[in-house]
Amino acid sequence: NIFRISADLSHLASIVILLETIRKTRQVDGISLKTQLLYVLVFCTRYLDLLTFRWTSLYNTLMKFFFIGTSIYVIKLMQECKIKNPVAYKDMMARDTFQIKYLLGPSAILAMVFNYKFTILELCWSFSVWLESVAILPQLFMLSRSGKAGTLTTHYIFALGLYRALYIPNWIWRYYTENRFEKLSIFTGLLQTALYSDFFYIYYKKVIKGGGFELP
Amino acid sequence: EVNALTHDEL
Repeated sequence: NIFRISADLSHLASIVILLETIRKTRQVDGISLKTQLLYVLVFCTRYLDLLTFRWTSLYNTLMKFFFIGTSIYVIKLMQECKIKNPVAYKDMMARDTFQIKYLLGPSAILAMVFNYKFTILELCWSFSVWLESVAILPQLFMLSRSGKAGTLTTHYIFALGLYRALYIPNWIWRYYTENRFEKLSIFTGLLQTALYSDFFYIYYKKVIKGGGFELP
Repeated sequence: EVNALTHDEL
């Protein structure tokens, strides 16, 4: 449906914007390495079903490989910056101080409690949706502490937030057309979108209406 | 019947 395809395109766009940001600035200014590492973990645990070869569609499989591949590629690019621009890299690391154990631990516990089946694949899948819902926090934390962000970085976060927000009408659509109701995706999706809501508001006020981007 | 156990989303 239209919401699902727009969501996936917005997700693709966010990654293109992120890669463009790193490529253009040749440094990692404003990008949280911790959030990016969490995304690698999110995609690797969610798409374990690639190993079972029970694929749903070519689209699905290609997208899964794309998201795993690009998330690892982002880490590689960031590590290159460490060599090329060690001062900027150190500066980023000094500001990237969110304790991710507070995200990893609860996600693991929630996955144990809320899952569709107590199997490795299902537990990893559930862990990945819980973790994805909070994975942006180190990035938002970094932004709110520095108070300022580059335009490309804000576009990246916006596109990334929009992706999960668009999944919500997609779930409503699928509920009415397919009688499908996936409670875990829906709940974590709502949580994820809620975490972005403050950011969306500031983005709307500052970026759309002109002017710089500053977080309180 | 509500179906949930197919992870066909990204």
